[in-house]
Amino acid sequence: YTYFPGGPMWPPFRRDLTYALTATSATSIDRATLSAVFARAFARWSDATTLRFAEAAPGADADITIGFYAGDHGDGEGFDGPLGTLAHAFSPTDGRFHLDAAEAWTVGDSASSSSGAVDLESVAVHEIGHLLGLGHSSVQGSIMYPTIRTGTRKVELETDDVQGIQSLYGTNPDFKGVAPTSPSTSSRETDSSAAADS
Amino acid sequence: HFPAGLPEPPFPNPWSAFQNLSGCHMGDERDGLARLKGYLSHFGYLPSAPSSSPFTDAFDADLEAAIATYQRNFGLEATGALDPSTVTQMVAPRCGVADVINGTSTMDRNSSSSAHGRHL
Repeated sequence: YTYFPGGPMWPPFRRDLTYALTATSATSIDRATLSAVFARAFARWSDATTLRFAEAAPGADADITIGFYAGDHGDGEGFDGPLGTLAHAFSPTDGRFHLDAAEAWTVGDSASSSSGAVDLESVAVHEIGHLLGLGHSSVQGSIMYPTIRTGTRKVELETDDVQGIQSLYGTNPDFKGVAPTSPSTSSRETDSSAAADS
Repeated sequence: HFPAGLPEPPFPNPWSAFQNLSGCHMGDERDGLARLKGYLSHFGYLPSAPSSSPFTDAFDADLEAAIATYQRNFGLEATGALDPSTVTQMVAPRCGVADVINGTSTMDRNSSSSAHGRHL
């Protein structure tokens, strides 16, 4: 695990953070599904740490804003269409999390059924790591590894991710630890069509 | 995993043209290397090109060093050349956050906590 240069993090008096889905008109995924996906993604980080997350009420100011955008969208980091760059997020305490609206985003089990599909929850878990202060990890298999194969679902924190986030924010006393994974059949990797591996 | 040897899947990838650069090394000049330099610049491995002097298609020492850093970050053999495994890694869909910020590799735990830089 790594941190951004300077080690930015949310200050100790901000352990209850809110997030808002602010720009969702560019995706066909319905609002209720999006809420459920991001709630699960945030919960994976709060399970391991002292941080807690809640979706903000409509119209309320939120610490973290999440939206889908196409092409240039005003932050100097324009998206490039299907595949390529999938999403980006800013380090603490900026709170912006942008997803490329041009991707074939899928939710849950549908991730493995479509060529070029990208699992939304997998990318959400990764970008939340950035929002909390983690940089990219060179540990293949970690959530914070920079690349993801199409048709792949990778949502569970690995030891490397847990150590990184707990070093920043402490440990949730109820955290059960990282679930062991089978080396031969992993539910985390259900790849069917990796463009990267062609 | 997509089986090796089969043609590219029929969906667009903005970086798929990099596969034509497989095998390039120091001293080569090949159409598309300028775009690859842009990719490496975007993720922090090369400084941005000034508008007065855009990237060229020459495989120079700076590109070789940038590729070697990329290879180290992704657990590949740090040859500095565009071997097939490096190109395969480069065309993979990925997060847009840079791996190297202000010359400091955020993927190198020994150096990532000491420098200050842009937040994205």
